[in-house]
Amino acid sequence: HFFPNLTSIPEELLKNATGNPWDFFQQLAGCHAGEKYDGLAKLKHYFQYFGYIPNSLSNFTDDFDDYLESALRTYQQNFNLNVTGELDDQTVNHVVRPRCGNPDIINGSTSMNSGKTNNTSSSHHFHTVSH
Amino acid sequence: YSFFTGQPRWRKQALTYVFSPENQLSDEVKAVFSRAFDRWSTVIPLNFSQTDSVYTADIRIAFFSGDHGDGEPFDGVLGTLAHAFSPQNGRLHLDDDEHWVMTGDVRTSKLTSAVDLESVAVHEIGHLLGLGHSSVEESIMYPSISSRTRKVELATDDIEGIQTLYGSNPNFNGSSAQSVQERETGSGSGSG
Repeated sequence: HFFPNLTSIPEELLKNATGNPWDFFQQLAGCHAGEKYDGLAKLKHYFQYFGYIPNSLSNFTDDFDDYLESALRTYQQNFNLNVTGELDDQTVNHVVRPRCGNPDIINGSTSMNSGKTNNTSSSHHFHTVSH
Repeated sequence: YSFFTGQPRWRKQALTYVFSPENQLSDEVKAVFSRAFDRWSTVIPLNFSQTDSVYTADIRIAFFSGDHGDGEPFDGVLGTLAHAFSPQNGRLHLDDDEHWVMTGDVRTSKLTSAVDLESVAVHEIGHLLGLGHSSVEESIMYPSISSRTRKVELATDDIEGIQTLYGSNPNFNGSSAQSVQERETGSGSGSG
């Protein structure tokens, strides 16, 4: 759909404009770690697509788990948002923005904020124990 | 700024690009990409020219809808807008379902899903040349761009990044925005 200029956009399209495929994530604002919400698995796929959750993981659940919290912290750092690890309004409003399809993190590596040395997020990486 | 792993870059200075014949793009659309390439060639010693040869072109530009065979399907209006590959792959793909606006102040559009084509083209060409995403919000290589937004001028972060890969255009005077603007308004020297 190409419009040489703004006046060439038909009225019909203005009336019937469709939404953003990620608008659904707006409903997830306010979700908390450790709980379960319909749709969080979809959000995890979003973060995996852009490199924030390893490709080795699959079969995502709707649990607000450590993987999602870690992805949120890294995402927030890369986009200069408050690093909370939470699905706050500021973060969700940013997640739904249109964007380039190229991942931010490739094979776990990035030169965006989260990949720089001496960053303050090192203390936020989740920890694992044998289980 | 950031680079792809291994900092891949083009090894020649004269690159050609071709538009997918299947898209049958208008001259207006092609002019948008020409301006976008100009913004990068202003700051680095690379030049870009259009060719009609799909087989010999270094860069191939195409609009696709949904699944188009590279494992990265597009998702309709908004969401992901485009993607491009690292050097020397040369593929630049844009989502055909977007509402692409070519000229005019997209910020005043009544259509909330209107996307400025040149803004996205400049970003994706950055990937083609070897830049990854940047956390600097003012930069072209910042990953997201809201609809009804125009951002086409290279920021200092973009210029430093691309000049790390290719060096500086000898004619670059430190102000890419001014150089391109002069050309658009016809007040430049015209020397090309």
